[in-house]
Amino acid sequence: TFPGVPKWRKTHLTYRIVDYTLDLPRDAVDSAIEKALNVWKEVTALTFSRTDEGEADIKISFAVRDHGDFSPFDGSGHVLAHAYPPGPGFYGDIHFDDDELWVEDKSGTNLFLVAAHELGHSLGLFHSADPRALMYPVYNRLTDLARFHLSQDDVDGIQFLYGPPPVSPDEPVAPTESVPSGPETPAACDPALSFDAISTLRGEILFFKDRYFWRRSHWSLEFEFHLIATFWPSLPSGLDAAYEVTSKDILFVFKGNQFWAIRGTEVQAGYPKSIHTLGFPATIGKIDAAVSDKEKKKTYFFVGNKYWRFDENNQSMEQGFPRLIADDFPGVEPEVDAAFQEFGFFYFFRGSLQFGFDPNAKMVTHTLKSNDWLYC
Amino acid sequence: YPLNGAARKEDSNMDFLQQYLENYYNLAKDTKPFVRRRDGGPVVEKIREMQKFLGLVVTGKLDSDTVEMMHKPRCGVPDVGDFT
Repeated sequence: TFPGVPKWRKTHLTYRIVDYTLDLPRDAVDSAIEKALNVWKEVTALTFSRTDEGEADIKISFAVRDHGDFSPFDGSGHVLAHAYPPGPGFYGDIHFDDDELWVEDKSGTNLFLVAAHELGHSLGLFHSADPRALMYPVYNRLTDLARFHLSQDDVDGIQFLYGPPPVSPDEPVAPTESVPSGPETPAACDPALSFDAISTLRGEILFFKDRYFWRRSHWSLEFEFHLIATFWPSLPSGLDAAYEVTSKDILFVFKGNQFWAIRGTEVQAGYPKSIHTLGFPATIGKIDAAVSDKEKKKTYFFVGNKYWRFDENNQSMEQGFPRLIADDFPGVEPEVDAAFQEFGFFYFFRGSLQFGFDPNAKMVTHTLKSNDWLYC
Repeated sequence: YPLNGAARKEDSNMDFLQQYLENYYNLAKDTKPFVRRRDGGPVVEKIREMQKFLGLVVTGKLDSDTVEMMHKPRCGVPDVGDFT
């Protein structure tokens, strides 16, 4: 919060769009502001109504350079906008720098993202030091707009000021459950934890989940937890599959019908590519998991209850596939979420369970919780 | 000529740093001149504060990661203190 913890003493607030940028149609500006208001409305008891004239709690305007508040804008780039904490007069107001190119997508500065951030200030939130938070001060042009959500830090902050949203009398809530407080960071030792994708990378093992991954090294009993975007800003979240080709020092990651090749922190030029360039039929829209047999230079791709085998030497999908997973990997669940190879074993993950498969004995030799690798 | 160019770039970086710290980290405006100081003066402390806040490696120095972060588009509201 701001120094002194200023907040609105009411839960219904008015807003007014005083003027518009010429970068966007008016209805696009209206829509971006409404969407940004909803971000905060969804997690609090706050409600908003629009007024088109006179005083409003939150007045929204576009301006350039000196605009009468002793905080001049600086032309294109750097400062995008600013806003004032709750209070009378200019307090609560939002000013956007109209020297920016305001857009609805990511081709310029996304108005919705900046508006949602500035509204946080208008409601009483100060900057957050959490890079995952909407209230982090630096604009993140890589934010996935389709999957945008507040961080737990944002939710905790705004609910500290205004409380959670009221529970509808029609909505059953188990007495022992707290009111949902928004999207949460996955917990390593959550007994229900499942993984999106798993791969080795340069001697470490990466466990991907939503926007995050755990990084486990052989040389340390500690494991690290990071945002995917911290290392690979252009990658999407919620990956489907990942595998490493150690001989090429490349990590391949998959999401939907696309895949990326990564060396270290560098996404390789020419990617993403379509998964169909690997030889999948056009009916396949995504893969569930992938694992590379490092010695045999074969990569296994799992889709539903079937799998394909790719020859890394020939760079082609092998004949005779797909085959049923159950036929060649007996004991493994009919479908898998993630897989990787380590210590000569294939490890297949499904939900909160993992199956250690010995390829020589062609059998599952041990079944453990998925997060056993995270010392849980 | 190249040496002068390099010096100018460094001065420009330092001016930008000073302004950034004044705007967003509540650096007192009478702290100048600071760029030649190599001790743990208020500017170094402010750099450290900024690096910690922005999730950078805390070195107290104007390293490339810090400069890159400072040049990214951002909100004009200070990270520390209030509007100056």
